[in-house]
Amino acid sequence: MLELRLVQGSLLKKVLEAIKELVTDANFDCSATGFSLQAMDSSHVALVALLLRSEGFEHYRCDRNLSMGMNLNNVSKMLRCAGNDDIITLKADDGSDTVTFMFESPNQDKIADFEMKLMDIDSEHLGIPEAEYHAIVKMPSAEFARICKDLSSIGDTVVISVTKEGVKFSTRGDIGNANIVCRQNTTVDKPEEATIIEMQEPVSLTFALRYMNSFTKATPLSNTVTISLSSELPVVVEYKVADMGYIRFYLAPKIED
Amino acid sequence: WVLQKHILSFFELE
Repeated sequence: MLELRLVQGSLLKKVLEAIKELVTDANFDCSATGFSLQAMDSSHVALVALLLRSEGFEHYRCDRNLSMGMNLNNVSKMLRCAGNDDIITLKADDGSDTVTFMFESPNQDKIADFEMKLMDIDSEHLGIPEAEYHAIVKMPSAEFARICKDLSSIGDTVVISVTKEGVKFSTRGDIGNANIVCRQNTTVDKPEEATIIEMQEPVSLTFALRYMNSFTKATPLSNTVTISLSSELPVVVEYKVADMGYIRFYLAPKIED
Repeated sequence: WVLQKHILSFFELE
């Protein structure tokens, strides 16, 4: 028996909008720790890892570990039927091949349930070790989204370079090239408007802008984004999901050969 | 010539 009640149902709506472009089908795993997902995009270039910790739910019942295969486009269709202020409850019986999404309006005057068929998905689970990153950049998520969008009108790839001067996003294409430098800036009115750069050593990596733009679909989830870079590893683009978890996007770099 | 690396070349299957 599985029953997860999320008072801030809009978070789940935003999570689906954030990942459905990148991943088509995925297994949602439910355990005592929380509700999680790990999936690669179809090209196996990017990976998304979602965790919504059990403590973040108003009610969390998961009698035994359960993996539910879902088509994310179909989940998104279901969740779009929930109001932004609705409380969302996920329910599944042991051995059932369906999951039920229950939507309750805040004043309890409307209750809807949508039952969706589950699917069998063969998914590969990757071990992601804890890593030391050469540079970690925390910046406003809207600013990062703007930069990715602007650069993708010029080129297909972005070079992200972190030095003591700041973080530089560069691209080049047929019509020309572009460089955007963001310097550390902590003298702002609100902490979420700050750009904070922690650098152990300079790093410069090249990534496909198409994927970066896809990651920025998570922007409505969080005012800030954290970009962790290491010359030996995929970049991690992380958006917090309120105080209950995160979405982490991993993207393999392009390497000059 | 730029090569797009594969995520599986960094992380191992569990």
